[in-house]
Amino acid sequence: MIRVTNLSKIYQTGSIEVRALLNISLEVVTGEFVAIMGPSGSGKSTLMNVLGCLDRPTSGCYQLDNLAVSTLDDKELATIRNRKIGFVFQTFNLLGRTSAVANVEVPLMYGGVNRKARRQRALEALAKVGLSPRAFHKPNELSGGERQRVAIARAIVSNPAIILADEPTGALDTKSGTEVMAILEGLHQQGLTIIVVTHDREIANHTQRIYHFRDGEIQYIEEVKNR
Amino acid sequence: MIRVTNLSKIYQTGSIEVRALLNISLEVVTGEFVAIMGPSGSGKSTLMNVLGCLDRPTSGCYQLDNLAVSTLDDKELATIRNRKIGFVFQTFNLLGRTSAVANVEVPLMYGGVNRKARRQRALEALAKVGLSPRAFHKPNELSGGERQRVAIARAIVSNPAIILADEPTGALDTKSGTEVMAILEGLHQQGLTIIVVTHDREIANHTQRIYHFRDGEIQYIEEVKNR
Ligand SMILES: Nc1ncnc2c1ncn2[C@@H]1O[C@H](COP(=O)(O)OP(=O)(O)OP(=O)(O)O)[C@@H](O)[C@H]1O
Ligand SMILES: Nc1ncnc2c1ncn2[C@@H]1O[C@H](COP(=O)(O)OP(=O)(O)OP(=O)(O)O)[C@@H](O)[C@H]1O
Ligand SMILES: [Mg+2]
Ligand SMILES: [Mg+2]
Repeated sequence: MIRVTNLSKIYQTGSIEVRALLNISLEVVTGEFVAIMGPSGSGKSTLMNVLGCLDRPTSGCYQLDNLAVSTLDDKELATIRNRKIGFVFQTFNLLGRTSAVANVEVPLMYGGVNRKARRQRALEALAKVGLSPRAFHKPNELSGGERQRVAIARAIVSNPAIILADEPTGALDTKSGTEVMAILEGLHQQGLTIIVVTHDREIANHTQRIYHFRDGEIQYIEEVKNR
Repeated sequence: MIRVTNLSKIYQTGSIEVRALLNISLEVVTGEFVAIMGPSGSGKSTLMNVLGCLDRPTSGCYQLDNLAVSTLDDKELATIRNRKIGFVFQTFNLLGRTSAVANVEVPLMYGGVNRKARRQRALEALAKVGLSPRAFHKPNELSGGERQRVAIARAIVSNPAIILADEPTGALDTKSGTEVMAILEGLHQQGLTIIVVTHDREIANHTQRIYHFRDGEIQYIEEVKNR
């Protein structure tokens, strides 16, 4: 499970301080499906980067399954990240010079999966997001929504315990967005813990609880009814 | 005005042909505000790139203010692009190593605007999109929505005759998205021609006409009522 206590993140740009997160505390129990909403610049991606072990907080504590993440060195952090977490980045972050399928295979390389099996699993993940005809295109040969779906396929291919999705439907039309949510709900039913950042109320309505952010703080927590 | 006649764009990836646009014909009169909607991969960005003189069609004709764009060489194309068109890219396309304000200044360098005036106008454009406190941040020091707003500021700073906005609110919360549409509507009232690609019906409702795309073709054209 995920437990954050008094977490802060302050960026220093020259003499200017940006307080991206201010004393954040929250708890997500294993198997829950929650959402994070809030205005542009309110700290959502910053929190996701800390939860995804991609960034360290300035102060406060992050426990992942009772492991105090803040005490780990970079190598241990990378191991946790690659084994437990599937991350959909807000800006996709695909490798520009390799095909969609090669991009999706990347998380499987840490798990020591052999070459033939990696290719097969990556193709299956791409099929799930409707991208089989585009498997061998490079990112600059894909539409915006197609790149986003490659990023989603990459996040789910290794069957991680936790999925952190930072605005996974931002570049998608309604139909594709609904299909992506169906994939996430299917994974949730298999027992995965899922945290999704979204600007779309429709998307948030698929979850159990919504954290509303404002200016680096949690303004209020909403239990989702009528799901 | 913008007139496209029998426009096609076919991508060749090895032996595979992707028909991104198939015999597209449309006309946008000077001063109109129109939208393009359609599923992921239906050809919207491809059309925008042709309209923005960033890409050439495989066949067909594109006339911009009675100038046959297809007959121009790359240098002439670049001149038209820099003088007449402000472009908001779906993936922002900011220069990673320079600040937000320097990014916004770029279109003004083609117009021979002096250094002091460039800085002032760029800061005004950033103020319009609510980003004054972030003017000196680099793109990787900005949130997703902030980067999108820098891209919008850059598209409007040189007061171009035409604005092509490819999903300008995709990374924005509802409030920021509404503010961006207010900016575009203000420019429209000043006489600018605006074409916006969007997945959001709310956004499209602000325009006069919507082109619905599917599989590289215009499926139908909708006149927007009750604006
Ligand atoms: N350079 C390229 N080479 C091959 N195929 C390409 C290339 N660029 C785009 N495509 C394909 O052309 C089709 C149309 O792409 P386009 O970017 O116009 O879609 P779109 O309507 O903007 O989609 P989205 O809503 O996802 O942004 C897509 O299926 C894409 O895979
Ligand atoms: N490396 C950095 N240095 C300085 N400031 C930063 C840095 N990264 C982010 N920020 C600032 O921290 C604030 C929070 O950023 P964050 O990316 O978490 O916002 P967000 O809630 O994800 O916004 P959006 O909805 O626009 O994606 C923003 O105002 C941003 O300008
Ligand atoms: Mg963000
Ligand atoms: Mg597109």
